[in-house]
Amino acid sequence: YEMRFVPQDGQEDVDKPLSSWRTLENYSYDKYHSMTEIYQWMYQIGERYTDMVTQHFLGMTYESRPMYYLKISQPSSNPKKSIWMDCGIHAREWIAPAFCQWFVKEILQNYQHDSRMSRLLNSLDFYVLPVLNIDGYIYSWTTDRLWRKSRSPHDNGTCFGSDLNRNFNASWCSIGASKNCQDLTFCGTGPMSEPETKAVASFLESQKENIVCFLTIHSYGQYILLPYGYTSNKPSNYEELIQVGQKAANALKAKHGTNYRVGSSADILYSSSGSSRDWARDIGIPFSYTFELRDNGTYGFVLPETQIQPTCEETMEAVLSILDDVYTKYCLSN
Amino acid sequence: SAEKVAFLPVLLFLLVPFPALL
Repeated sequence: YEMRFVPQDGQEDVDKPLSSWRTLENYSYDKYHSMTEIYQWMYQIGERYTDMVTQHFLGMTYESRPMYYLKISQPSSNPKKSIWMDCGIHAREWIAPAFCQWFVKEILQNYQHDSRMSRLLNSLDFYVLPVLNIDGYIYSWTTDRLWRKSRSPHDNGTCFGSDLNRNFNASWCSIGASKNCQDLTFCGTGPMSEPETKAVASFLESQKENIVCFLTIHSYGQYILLPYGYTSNKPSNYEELIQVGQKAANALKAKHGTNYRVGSSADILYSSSGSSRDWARDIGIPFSYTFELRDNGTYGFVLPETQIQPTCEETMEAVLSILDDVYTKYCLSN
Repeated sequence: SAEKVAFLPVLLFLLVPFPALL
């Protein structure tokens, strides 16, 4: 169901905006934004593009903050396939929410006169979750810039946070994850034990017949990762995933020269269980990718704001390349 | 400011070799 959320002054005492902006035209997409600003941005996007964008309630975080996603959909009587994109599952990876906002901005500013985007919008709906781990994101702004996990308490309140990208029901906590809450990869108390994970998983389950592409945006490392992380076995469409991913990496490189590697997480990065990417593929979403954005280790999670624009520009090229292939496979015949 | 970023962990992070947990 659809909800409208109007942020109230003082609602988040610890999360006031650093800068004042009144209209979308003044919004800086080359800056990092607090959660309050992102809430306001989502609301304004929905108000500005009433014919294309609706804001929907997804669930509540552990600390009782509402999670919203944006649905970008061009009115049409044709049946359409859908794309899911989430950002900010790991709190400290600030470039990810910046990219989700950039992506929405680019789509909405260009779909009317850019034939490529127009074609995609004619046949595909987009679900965009700009910040998945809202509690953690706010904590990374207020207290610990390098916080990664959610903020749920464990061990009688002596230990906080689950790694939401180890909490999905995909060979949960079998490899590359920890059952110790002190660890960065704490997988939670059970598969889907965290409210944020449950909210995302419930929605994707309900929409899985229509969703053909799942994209989750992370940093850093310059990777386009495909399933799996929990096994060295390959998904049935592995060759296709590699081909589409490599084409995306080529498009990305053509923009600013950044070299991304493409492969399964277990092959080119490390093994990990319980990731959303692996879970999405296991429930039948054919194209499932993790982007590890631009930095090569120079800045790590603390990517300077001067890097936001080139990062988003090149990532946009890669995402559009994947969407072109999704369109060709699922929409062209219609 | 309530939103002031905590700088100490940033400095500590820079001492950790790549790759970290992504």
